[in-house]
Amino acid sequence: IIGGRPGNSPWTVSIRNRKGVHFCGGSLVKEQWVISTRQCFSSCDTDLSSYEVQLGTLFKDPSPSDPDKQALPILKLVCGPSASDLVLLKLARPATLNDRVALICLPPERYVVPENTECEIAGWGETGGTGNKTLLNVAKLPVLSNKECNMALRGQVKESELCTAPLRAGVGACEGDYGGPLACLTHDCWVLEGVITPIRVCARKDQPAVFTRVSLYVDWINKVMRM
Amino acid sequence: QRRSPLNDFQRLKATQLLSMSQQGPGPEQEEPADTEECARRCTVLLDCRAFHYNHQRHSCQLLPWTQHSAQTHIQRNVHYDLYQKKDYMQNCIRADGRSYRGIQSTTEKGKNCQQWRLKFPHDHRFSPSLRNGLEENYCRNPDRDERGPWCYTMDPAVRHQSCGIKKCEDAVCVLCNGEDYRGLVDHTESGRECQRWDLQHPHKHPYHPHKYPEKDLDDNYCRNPDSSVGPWCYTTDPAREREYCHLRKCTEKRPRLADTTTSCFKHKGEGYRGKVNVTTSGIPCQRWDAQTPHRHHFRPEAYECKDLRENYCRNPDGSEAPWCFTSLPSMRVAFCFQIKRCTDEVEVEGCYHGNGELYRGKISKTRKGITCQKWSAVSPHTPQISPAMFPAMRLEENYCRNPDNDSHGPWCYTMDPSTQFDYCAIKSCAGDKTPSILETADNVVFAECGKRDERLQLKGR
Repeated sequence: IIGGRPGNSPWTVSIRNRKGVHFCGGSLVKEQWVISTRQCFSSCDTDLSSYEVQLGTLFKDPSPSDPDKQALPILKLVCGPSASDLVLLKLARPATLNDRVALICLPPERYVVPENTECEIAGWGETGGTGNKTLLNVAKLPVLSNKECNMALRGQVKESELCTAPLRAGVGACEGDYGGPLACLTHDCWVLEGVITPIRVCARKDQPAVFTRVSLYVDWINKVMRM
Repeated sequence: QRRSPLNDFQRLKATQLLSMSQQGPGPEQEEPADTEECARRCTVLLDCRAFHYNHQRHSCQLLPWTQHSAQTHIQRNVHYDLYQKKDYMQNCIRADGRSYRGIQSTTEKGKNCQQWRLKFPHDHRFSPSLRNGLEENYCRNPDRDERGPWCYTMDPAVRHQSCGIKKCEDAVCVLCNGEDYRGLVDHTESGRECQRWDLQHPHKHPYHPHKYPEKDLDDNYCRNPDSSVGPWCYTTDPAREREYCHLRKCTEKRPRLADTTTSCFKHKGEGYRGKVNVTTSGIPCQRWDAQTPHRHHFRPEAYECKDLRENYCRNPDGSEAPWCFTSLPSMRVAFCFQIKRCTDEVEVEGCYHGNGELYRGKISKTRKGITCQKWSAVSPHTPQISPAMFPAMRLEENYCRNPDNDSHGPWCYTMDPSTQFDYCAIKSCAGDKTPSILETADNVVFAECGKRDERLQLKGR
């Protein structure tokens, strides 16, 4: 995260490859389910044995004896509807919820986040010299309407995408944050409104950032978890 | 001192060896033992050729035969691992091959070997014993012939002939960086013996065979699981962690990679050969042939098959996607996730209106081309939606339908046991517009989720 600060985001998870190296983020939407982005995974039926999800710790590379750390193997990957670029990861066992591990709410189906809603992104990705690169960093971003976003991005934003407003100082997601949450505060609850997708430039000044709009895929998420 | 007795054995996981005619194996040894103790017991017995290790009882059963013995067969049994002495299993030799106990019985010129116990057509002085392994008419080297195992031939005109069994280091050559090497060399270039991949001593390491099933980290053979310059292994010498193995380079032309792409990448992008040369966030990549700002071992000349040209994004090490060293000193590597993944979806046929809840066509495959399961079937998946529950939906055969009005279109249960359901290879009809979501507003209610202790946000650790 560029322009963020070390912070607490108990639903943000680190996805680790077989060498234990963090490569993408994700969000805990149910004790045994994490949502992330398709671009982080080689295929929809890839062998994820020995990949794991790490949660409960603020450290990018916690010590093996970190009492808060939970490391849960990934059991299964399910690809989302074609245009969504989302994936659901089923964990080998449920995460234990506590002060440092919490579920994030899913929005109502087809819910549109009002403009200026306060949101935040979180991740263990590149910091560009800001924040603290050994810790989870969090940055605040306000929602921008699709109409205004389209004016800035020449009509390229789809309904299935969600924008945040450009800030003067560069704030945004970067390498290693992809798949992580855009969490917005609604009625005192944090809701997963967007998923960070790979973008060409980290925290480009005066340009909106674009996320996958989760509310369009809530029916799919619930169906996968139910079935 | 740190050599494991298991080094003399090849392991077959979840396997039991059964003999149909020979006298039964010894009883399972009741005394709990670990695999190394079992190997030690088998090694000292001349008539022990293999052993089962029973994971439930932590005990072993010594066996006087191997899977190459007559009238034996192997079967899957998750409770057992089968360890067989390498000398009996390998079809290549080490040094002069005096320990070779394989079952080749023809010479290099194709002549059949004479039984060692017979003196005809050629009389000779060798008497079979358990120690010299002169059994049947198998090639052996009882006199330490430097040309390796040999035998007397059934041709009266040719008394004996070498069997031409190759040395293990020559039997399989190395292509590219040897990531596909599956040969049987178990010593390093300095002659040190390799440590088994399934052991963590003398060197602790991350390459557990079960974590890397596609790398075939068998026994203690040289392998290249980490995209090094060539096959290597951890050594049994506590003072030397790992070393490369001396193997023959293939002289034949390297095969063309089948899955090369230029505008998108497939799987992990190891075959990506396009010209994108910036990271996802737009940082220019460092040239592969440069060592600044980042020093690295991915020199183009050492990785001839990886196409490390210019500063293009590549995946020479099996990472998650094409990547590069960046030109920023503070950022060593970064993925090039902005390169699109090649679509793995099949061509669609037909279209549906709305959500496709009225679709009554006969398409019966998913977007990935997997055949749909019949709605009335109960395997490979037990459906939660059946024709009886939705008679109006006409859930016939295995045709794509949308009985639950899924907003992403018609779907089906699939015949792939690992994919319960998926969307079908049908597209939304052109001009069929779904209502925009951007004008509606919902009343929002949430339950337990989305709460966090805000004090932690402020509290340092």
